[in-house]
Amino acid sequence: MKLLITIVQDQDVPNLLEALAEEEFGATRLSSTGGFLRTGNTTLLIGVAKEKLDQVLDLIKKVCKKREQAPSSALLPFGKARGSGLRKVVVGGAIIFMVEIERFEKI
Amino acid sequence: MKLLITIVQDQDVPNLLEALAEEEFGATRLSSTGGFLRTGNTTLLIGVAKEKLDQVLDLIKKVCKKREQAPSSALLPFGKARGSGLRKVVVGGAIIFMVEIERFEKI
Amino acid sequence: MKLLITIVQDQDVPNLLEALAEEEFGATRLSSTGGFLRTGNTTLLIGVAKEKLDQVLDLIKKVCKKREQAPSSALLPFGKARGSGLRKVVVGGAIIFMVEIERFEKI
Ligand SMILES: Nc1ncnc2c1ncn2[C@@H]1O[C@@H]2COP(=O)(O)O[C@H]3[C@@H](O)[C@H](n4cnc5c(N)ncnc54)O[C@@H]3COP(=O)(O)O[C@H]2[C@H]1O
Ligand SMILES: Nc1ncnc2c1ncn2[C@@H]1O[C@@H]2COP(=O)(O)O[C@H]3[C@@H](O)[C@H](n4cnc5c(N)ncnc54)O[C@@H]3COP(=O)(O)O[C@H]2[C@H]1O
Ligand SMILES: Nc1ncnc2c1ncn2[C@@H]1O[C@@H]2COP(=O)(O)O[C@H]3[C@@H](O)[C@H](n4cnc5c(N)ncnc54)O[C@@H]3COP(=O)(O)O[C@H]2[C@H]1O
Repeated sequence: MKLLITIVQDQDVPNLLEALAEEEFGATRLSSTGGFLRTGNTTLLIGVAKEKLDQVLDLIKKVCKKREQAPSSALLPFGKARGSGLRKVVVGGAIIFMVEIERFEKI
Repeated sequence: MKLLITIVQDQDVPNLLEALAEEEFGATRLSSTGGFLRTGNTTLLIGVAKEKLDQVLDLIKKVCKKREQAPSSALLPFGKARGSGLRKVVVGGAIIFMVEIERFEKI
Repeated sequence: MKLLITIVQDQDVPNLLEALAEEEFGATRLSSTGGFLRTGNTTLLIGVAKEKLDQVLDLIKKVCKKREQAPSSALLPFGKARGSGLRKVVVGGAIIFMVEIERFEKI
């Protein structure tokens, strides 16, 4: 089994959860914040059997889109210090960290 | 050392945290949401030495109970599409993903 | 690539995120709660290339400080049961669980 720690944009979450449930994939949603833009995003934990991995990755690729985003206004004083000012940046559709699950228990 | 990424129902969290602290196990609590029912649950991170693993698993089994739960009312429009309507489902006591910790640092 | 699951005190988070962004390290922030004191803290997910690991660990050591903290007042009834009463405890600068990332995808 693998655990996909998947960071996506909030706008894609309803469609992604719907698509995962329809294909019988389990998922847990955690609210999170991007370290750079300081805007809200979503971290999903998705435990998936090895042989279904490609199916889940294809599903995520289909649903999650790249977008331009502005930093959170809370960053205004920092914006200058970073030199990037408050320019928009392109935020990916999904960032996925895949980790090996040594043991899975359902109590 | 192993990291237990443990998803439990909110009702069991106070008793579980109390039991873990009494047996000197460390834990960190994250609020989360179930991907299917969209109702609130809790994700606990529990770092534990290999030789204490069975003790922690027994403790979780003792405290966390199976229950019937209805989907969040926010799902109403989806409920039909899933065919399951808004029937109650049985939610396990705990879902545990165990991951190997390569290195532990306490700064 | 390694994933650092890093638990720090809320007071250190703004400086830590600023320092990570300046050195081009990615990070995702999750709000969390300590299992023992039940006070708010922060869990950061930091995906980092193996050869940059020491640089990130040094950065965390520089920013995150040990402090004395009192348990959350919500614990009052438990406090007696723990025998520790509501004495202050020393909370570390950072707790870091390092996990091997088998595969990284940016969609
Ligand atoms: N130091 C820097 N200088 C210039 N531009 C920078 C930068 N750090 C990030 N960016 C840009 O800003 C976007 C949003 O980053 P944020 O940290 O808010 O939101 C991030 C963060 O929450 C997470 N993430 C990305 N890489 C990560 C890593 N190595 N570890 C943990 N989380 C990561 O995924 C979200 C989306 O990342 P994505 O790469 O698609 O998109 C990033 C990237 O295009
Ligand atoms: N592979 C996985 N990866 C990541 N997180 C996982 C996971 N499997 C379970 N979880 C987490 O654990 C919670 C309880 O799952 P359990 O399987 O006991 O209880 C489940 C299961 O009995 C049922 N269920 C889940 N998906 C279903 C589906 N596609 N069709 C029918 N029933 C489903 O609904 C209950 C509540 O599910 P919900 O998603 O709201 O809440 C889930 C989810 O947050
Ligand atoms: N093995 C583990 N697994 C998962 N998360 C872990 C962990 N060890 C530590 N953490 C996380 O890191 C925070 C700081 O832990 P630290 O050990 O520096 O500082 C701790 C420690 O000095 C003390 N402490 C914790 N458990 C104790 C116990 N059973 N008896 C006496 N003191 C305890 O209270 C401080 C705050 O603990 P709190 O739980 O509120 O907050 C903890 C918890 O959120």
